[in-house]
Amino acid sequence: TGHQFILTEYFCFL
Amino acid sequence: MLEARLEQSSVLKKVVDAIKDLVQDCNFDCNDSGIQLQAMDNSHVALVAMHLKTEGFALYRCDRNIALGINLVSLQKVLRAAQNEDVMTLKAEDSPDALSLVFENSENDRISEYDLKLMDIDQEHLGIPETEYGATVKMPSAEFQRICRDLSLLSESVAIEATKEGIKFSCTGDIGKGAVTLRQNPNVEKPELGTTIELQEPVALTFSLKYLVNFCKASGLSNTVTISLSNEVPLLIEYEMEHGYVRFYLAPKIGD
Repeated sequence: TGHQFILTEYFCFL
Repeated sequence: MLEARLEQSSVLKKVVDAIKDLVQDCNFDCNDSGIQLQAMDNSHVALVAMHLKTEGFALYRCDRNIALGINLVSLQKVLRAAQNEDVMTLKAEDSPDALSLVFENSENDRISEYDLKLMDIDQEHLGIPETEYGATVKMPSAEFQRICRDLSLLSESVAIEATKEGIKFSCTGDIGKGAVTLRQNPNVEKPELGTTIELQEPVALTFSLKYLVNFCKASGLSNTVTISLSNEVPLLIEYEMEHGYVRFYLAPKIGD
């Protein structure tokens, strides 16, 4: 149910 | 070189128990602030960040930054040999291929020595910005665990809504639906049993229960858990220890 976002859509690699 | 002594082995045992089902291989980054770890799960949906601060160690020495590449399943096998009350000493050279672990009982008449092979892990770190969250809820960790487990039997996802009325966890599944609402209820005598809600703005988000149930394996680290939510950003769940923390971040789900 629903689309699962991933963290790299919010946080950038250092 | 690294030399770090914990008065109680249970601290590291609990941390590894809390994260081993989320990540398999990760670097324990040792520096003059203590031992830190940041790792994402394979699907890049969840992230764990851990910090054991130097103040939490009976002895701590780390001359230069050392990354200990550890397979957590292997580490857990070695940690099984430590009793919870044992004093644990971790030792590693500057460019180590093994981590030495020594467990000593409180009577000082048993010394167990283990070596754990290390691995080279090319791990990228994510920059996590300081966030002013719309809602911050502090509640007993056991209660949060119970809610996640109960709702996970009905559905894959939970909607979390924070309003001035309280925080509501709700889900809908094939067999029916369920909801738990917690109202602010500070406990003056036992703050760890109370629920406090700081609300800047109403928040409504949906998350995968599979991950939340997984995070709750950290409940043994702290009597309380802090849940921080803002619309359209990952959830932060923090288990604070006396000298450190384990934090989990989880990306939201959108739509049906």
